[in-house]
Order: sequence, then structure tokens, then C-alpha cells
Amino acid sequence: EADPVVGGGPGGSCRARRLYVSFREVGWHRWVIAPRGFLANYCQGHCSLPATLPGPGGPPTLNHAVLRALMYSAAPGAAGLPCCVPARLSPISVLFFDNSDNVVLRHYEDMVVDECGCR
Amino acid sequence: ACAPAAPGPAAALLQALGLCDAPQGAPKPRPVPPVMWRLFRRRDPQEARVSPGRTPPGATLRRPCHVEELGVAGNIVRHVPDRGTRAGIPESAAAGQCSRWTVVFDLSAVEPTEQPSRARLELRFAAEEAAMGIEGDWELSLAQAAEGTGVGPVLLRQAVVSLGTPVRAELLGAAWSHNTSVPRSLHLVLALRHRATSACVHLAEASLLLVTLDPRLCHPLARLRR
Repeated sequence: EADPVVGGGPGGSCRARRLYVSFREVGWHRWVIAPRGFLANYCQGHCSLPATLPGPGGPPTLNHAVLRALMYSAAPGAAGLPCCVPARLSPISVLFFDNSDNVVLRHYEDMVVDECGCR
Repeated sequence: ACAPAAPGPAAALLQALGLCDAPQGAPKPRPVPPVMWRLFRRRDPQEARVSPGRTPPGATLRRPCHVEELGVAGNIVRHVPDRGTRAGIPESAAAGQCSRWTVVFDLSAVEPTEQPSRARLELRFAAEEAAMGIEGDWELSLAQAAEGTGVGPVLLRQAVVSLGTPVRAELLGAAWSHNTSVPRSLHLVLALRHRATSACVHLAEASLLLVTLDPRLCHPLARLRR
């Protein structure tokens, strides 16, 4: 499940959008004990100026991203805008039965987008 | 080590999660051990997350690739039930001694790339009220099972103070050495004796809590952060 982006297209400046991954949807609900799913989220939005410059508390700006946004505003055809990508991620843990009926807890790094940034 | 993924997003996601294939059919219903619930609840920061971008305080302080609660490196924890019959070994009973038990752990699900960091045997004993009440002076001995009903060399001897709580023993370094990969299965012979009396108990449950580190799921960057 994902939040619909208002008005189609990238919609607004670069930020994290809600995306929920449901284990039931992929048919794993019989052997995944917990969680039922997780908020993976995703990044979308414009990276033109001023969005490329961080708001208060936002992710650190890459100078190169600002340079590209400046170049784009001066000469749109030269190089594209920076991309809106994950800037900070966090882990999840999954508890499940494996093929040998063991109860397994696996920990996966970098599974959830907490913050997006222009790169 | 997995066969090429079958087409489709579910198979691709499975492989991304380092799982070769989804368990076939519904697993045998069995209660989830409390220790696994506890570990899951303490590790999964999502329980409290409500909107993108917010993380509960403390969640990001957790060292990646490390199981804080058990104090070892690792990103996979398995609770492996005993597959043995836990029936006593007849000849020991015939000789008037307390029973010895064979326990079997199927570790074939552990991949060769996984590095073990903890292998905690947990035993629950049950007996008549009188035997359970005898404190101290129990001794647990653990040996490799040999072919047939033979018993190999003793791997571990450990004093047991009380039978009221689960008896735990660390097998890593005893049943197999630290720097070798996990064996595909573990056959052990256990005996519990009381030094001062001839009291006997019987083994109600045996399980193994195995912690391993799969370096493929442990990003260098995550390690650097640590």
C-alpha cells in the first residue's frame, strides 16, 4: 500500500512517502510470525531549488546536488536534476518458522526509509 | 548458495532477504518460545513507528549486526527444538543408574557462510517433588553421541545448582570449536547426577538457541557506523 501522490507525477519536493509492505500480500503470512508487514516507505519529489537545500533538521546537503540544481536552473538541457533518494535508513527484524520448523529471528539492515535527500 | 530465483517479486524479495525459498505449506503449529518474542520485540523499532521519517528514541542507537540482549555479534537467532526421542538410554537404567538421554538438533538450515557466536543449550527437567527439592550438587555431563547407542568423549561437565529453572550450557567451544562452521546436526548424550543421593529426574524439554552472523547481510557501512 502506498500513499497516492497528489496530482500524479512526483508531487512536491523530495521527501519520504508512506509505503507499507504486507507479508500477507506476498503469501508469507503462514510462516512469518511477526511483523505482519512493515513500513518501508519510498522517496519521491522534486530536487530543484530550493527543495535541494535542506530544511531545518533535514538530511545534510551534498554540494554536488546544489551545483546540479543551479546548473539546471541556468541551463535545463545540460544535465538533469539531482535524484530524490534515501538519505537515512533503519533496520527491521522478522520472526518466522523455517523449513525445519525452527523459530528464526533475522535482522535486516537498511530496510526502512526514514529520510530522503537530493543526491 | 540459492538456486536461481523463480520469476516474480515474492521470490526476488525472498532472495533479497537471504532466504533460499519460502517454507513449503503451513509449518507445524508450535508455540513461539518466549525468549524469541522478547528478542523480536526488543529489536524491531517499527513497533512504535507511526509515520515516515520518525524513529522511536534509542532505536537508531542499536549496534547493527549485534544481539545486545545476548551480548554477541549476530544477525540471525534460531530456536532449534530437540528432534530426539528424549527416551532414556536403556542400559543405564538397567544398571540402576539414572537415565542418560540423547538429544538431536537439526542445524541443516544454517548456511556455511554463517559464523556462530553463541550456542546455548537449554534443558528443562521434571521429577517427583522430592527430587526437585534437592538443591545443589547436581552435575550435568554432556558427550558426543557415537554410532548406535554408544557414547563418545565427554565434552562438558557443569555443576547445576537448581532444577527449578531451565539449566543452560554453552556449547560453542565445547560441542564444536569457535572458528569452525556450524555442523549440519548435533547428536549429544546428556546425563544428570546428584553427587550425594541416587535421586533421578527426567528430561522434559531440550532446545538450542543459536546465534550466527551472516556477513552478507551485514553491510560494511553498518559495521562502520558501529
